Amino acid sequence: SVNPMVYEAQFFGFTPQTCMLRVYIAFQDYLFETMQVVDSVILKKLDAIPNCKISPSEIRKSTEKFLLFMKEHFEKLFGKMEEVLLQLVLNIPKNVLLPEDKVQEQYPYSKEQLQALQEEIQQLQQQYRAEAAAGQALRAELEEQKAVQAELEKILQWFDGLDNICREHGISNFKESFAFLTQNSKKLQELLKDVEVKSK
Amino acid sequence: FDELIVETATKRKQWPKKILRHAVQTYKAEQE
Amino acid sequence: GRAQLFDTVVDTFLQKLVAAGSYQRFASCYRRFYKLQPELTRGIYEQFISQLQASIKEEIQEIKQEGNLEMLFNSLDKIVEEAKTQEEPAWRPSGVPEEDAGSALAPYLLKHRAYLQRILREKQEENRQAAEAVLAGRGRITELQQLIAAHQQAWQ
Repeated sequence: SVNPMVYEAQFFGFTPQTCMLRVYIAFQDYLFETMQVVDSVILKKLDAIPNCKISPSEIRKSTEKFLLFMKEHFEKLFGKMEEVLLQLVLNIPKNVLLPEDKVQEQYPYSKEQLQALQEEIQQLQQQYRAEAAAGQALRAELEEQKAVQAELEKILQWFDGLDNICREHGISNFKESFAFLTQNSKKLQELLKDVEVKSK
Repeated sequence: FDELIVETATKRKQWPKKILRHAVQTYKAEQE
Repeated sequence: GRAQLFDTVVDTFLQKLVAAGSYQRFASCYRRFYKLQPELTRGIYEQFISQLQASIKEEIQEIKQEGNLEMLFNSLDKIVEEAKTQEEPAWRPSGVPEEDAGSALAPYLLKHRAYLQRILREKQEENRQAAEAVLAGRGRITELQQLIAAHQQAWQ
C-alpha cells in the first residue's frame, strides 16, 4: 500500500516521493550523459589511431556493459538512499504536529461539540435579542412614566395652588369657610328678601 | 495521484485560515 | 539536522556509486581499448568520474534551491525539536475537511460565545435596574394618583 505522505506534502508543498523521483531522474540522466561522453570520446580517439582493429560497435558494447553494471549499482544505492531520506529527512515523525494544525490540539472539538457550541451561540443571540427588546420596552415605559408623572405633578401643583390661594386669603379650612360662606350667602339672601318685602 | 495529494495537502494548509478570516469577519459584524 | 543528513546521504550515495564504477571495472569493460591506450583510458575514466560527480553535485544544489529544501529542513528540525516532549502520536487530518476546519473555528466560536455571554449579562443587569426603576415609577404614579384622588375627594 502506498503511503501518500500527505502530511509531509502539506509541509513541503510537494510529496517526498516526487522529490526523490526528481533526484532519481536527474542522477540517471547524468549517468547516461557522461557515459555517452565517454563513448564518443573513445570513438574519437580511435579515429585518431591509424589502422586500429577496434570497431565502434565493440566500443558501443563495452559502454553498454559498463553502463549496465553502473545502472544496477545505481538502482541499489539509490533505493537505499531513498529509504533513508524518506525515513529520516523527508518525513514528519508521528508525534509532530505542524504549526498550522496546533489549533487541533488545543481545541479537539468533535462535530457534535461544535454543533452544541453553535447552538449555544444561537441561543445566546436569541436571549440577547429578547433582553434588548425588553430593555427597549422598559425604557419606553420609563419615558411614558416621566410624562405621566409630570402631568400628575402638574395637577398636584394645581391643587397646591388652590390651597395656597385659600391660605393667602386667610382661609385656613376651606370646608368650614365654605360652609360659613354658604350660611352667609343664605343669610344675605334672606336679608335681601326681607329688604325687598319691606321696601314693597 | 501526486498532484491530487499536493492539492489536498495545500487546501488543508491554506483553507482553514481562509475560512477563519470569513468567520471572524462574520462574528465581528454580528458583534457590531 | 535534516539538511546535514541530506547532504551526507547524497554524498555517500555518490561515493558508493563511484566506488562501484571502479577503474578496474571500467578497464575490464573497455579491455582492448585499455590494452591499446592505458593512459588514455585512465584519463577518460578520471574525466568520467569527475564529470559525473560535478553534475550530480550541481544538480543536488539546484534541487535544493528549487525546493527551498535547506530552509524547509531547518524549520522542520525546529518543529520536531519543539515536539520532543510529545510522546503520543499527534493529530492528523481526519479526511473530513469540515470536521478539521471546524476545530480551527473553535477558538473564535468560544470567543464569540464569551462575548455574547458578557453582553447578555450586562444587558440583563441593565434591564434589572430599568425594571426596578419602572416598578418604582409605577409606585410613584399610583401614589400621585392617590394624592390627587384624595385632594379631589376633599374638594368634592
